[in-house]
Amino acid sequence: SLRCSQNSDLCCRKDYYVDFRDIGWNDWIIKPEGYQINYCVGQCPLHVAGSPGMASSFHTAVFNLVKANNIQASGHSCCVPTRRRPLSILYFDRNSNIVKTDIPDMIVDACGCS
Amino acid sequence: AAAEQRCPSCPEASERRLLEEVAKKQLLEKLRLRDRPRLAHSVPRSAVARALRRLHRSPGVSGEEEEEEEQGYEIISFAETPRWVRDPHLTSPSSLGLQFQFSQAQDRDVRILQAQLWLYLRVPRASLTLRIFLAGEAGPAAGGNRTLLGERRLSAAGSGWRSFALLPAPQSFLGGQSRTLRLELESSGDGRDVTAQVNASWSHQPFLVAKVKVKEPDHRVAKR
Repeated sequence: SLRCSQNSDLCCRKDYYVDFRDIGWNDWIIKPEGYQINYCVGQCPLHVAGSPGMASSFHTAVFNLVKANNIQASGHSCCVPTRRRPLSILYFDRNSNIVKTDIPDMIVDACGCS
Repeated sequence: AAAEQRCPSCPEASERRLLEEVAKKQLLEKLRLRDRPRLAHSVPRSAVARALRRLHRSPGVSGEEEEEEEQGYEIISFAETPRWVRDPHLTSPSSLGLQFQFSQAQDRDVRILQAQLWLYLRVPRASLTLRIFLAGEAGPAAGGNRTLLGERRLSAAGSGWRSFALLPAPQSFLGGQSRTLRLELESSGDGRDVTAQVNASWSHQPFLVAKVKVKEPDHRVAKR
């Protein structure tokens, strides 16, 4: 759930806003004007495996297993979305009907290490 | 954008283009559209604003059990140019035909939870009873079989937008292949026919507000 910054290559959330005018889709998408196409990027070294951006019981459990079994970095822990939210959208379909729907899990809110 | 103008081949510019392509692909995939819609005809902004105001006013879908694999949609459909008596679907000379075109994807189960018709009516001094039918199929074979969807007696004289709940929600028009809903309006009251009471002009197009649930084909759970 940490936003990416210049001075760290650890797993973080990269924010990016796409404005529908920039891609020429504002003629058929009525609302919103754009949306956050955030994504997760960064390293997940062993000592942070299982941490969704901050220490948590899952992380402690993983870390203890690693210590107890002296597991080398055979497997990989990946930087993945740990919390996402829906995008409410209002648009014209090809018959000029207005359609309103919520697209689930569309926006990445937080990232963490698997 | 400024950076992009200065140096189109810089990493920021190419990352920006890549993300915009990803955003387009993600949106079309989540909306289950093959390509972005090319609008058949534009809708006046005032009609959009008026319809959206009513969309917020229409009651939410209460008590509808949430099935997680169903996606909920609210659709506002504006009537195509009203058909007068020439329309073969109409069974009585003084009725008004309204046609709505839906473009729900063919391969998915669509359930209509609610449907409301909004009309701009001029109610004469005397009372007016309006009946709304689901028009039958066209042509001589049809025999004018139509289904009553709504009937209401309006006594408050004056002009304004009125809504009519269509019950039972006309499930059939989304089940078939045509995706076209044809309604037939008839009025009785002060003797003038319904075309004198309904303002179906471009600025006051009748519109339909429907709440639907769409079940995805790959989510069809075998009922055990």
